[in-house]
Amino acid sequence: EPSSYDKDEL
Amino acid sequence: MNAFRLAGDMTHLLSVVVLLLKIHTIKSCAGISLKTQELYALVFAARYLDLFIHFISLYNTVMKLVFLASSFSIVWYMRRHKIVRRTYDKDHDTFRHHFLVLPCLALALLINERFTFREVMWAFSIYLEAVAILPQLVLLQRTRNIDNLTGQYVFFLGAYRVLYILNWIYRYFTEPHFVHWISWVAGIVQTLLYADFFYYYIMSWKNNVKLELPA
Repeated sequence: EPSSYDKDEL
Repeated sequence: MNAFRLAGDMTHLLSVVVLLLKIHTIKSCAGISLKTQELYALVFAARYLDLFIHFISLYNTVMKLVFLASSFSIVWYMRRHKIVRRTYDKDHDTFRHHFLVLPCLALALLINERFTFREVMWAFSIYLEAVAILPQLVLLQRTRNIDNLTGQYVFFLGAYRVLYILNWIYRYFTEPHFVHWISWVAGIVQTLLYADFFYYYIMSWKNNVKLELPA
């Protein structure tokens, strides 16, 4: 899984 | 984190500060839609379900707590505070906001990044956020005297999404795997809803006249 999967935006 | 993202978060924060300033200091919520505020409280509650499960950064956690606490306290003020609630323009805030919730939930069940509870709730929050401003925009159209703080509140809220779009464009070119179509499409829709407001806001600022939206 790409790390962008972690939803780091608000 | 890039500059667009930070600027977006800061304008978002600023919009909340402006609104709390109006409510807490002036003890007035005139021109503010309770329906929109209730939708935002729901948006944050649905999106930040992972708050205590999934740690990203201190910044992230603090901001999430700020948005959750501020949105729920604004709803509390408008409903329960004995002075503030009297300034609420209930008669003009008539948008049937409940009818936005179900379609957004249905859409989230159909279109999501993964069919899990958290992911569906995340998509739901994104869709709902995109349309949550509608009751506020309708109320503004019906408000004869839009005060400066209310105008600034909506302006900062719209500016936040514009900056987020710039942030996504930046991330698209710098982070190869960063593609969240759901938030991009919803974010663009959300920004377009503000287009009309932005036009009149900038015109009123340029011509130095009071902000008024045509009915």
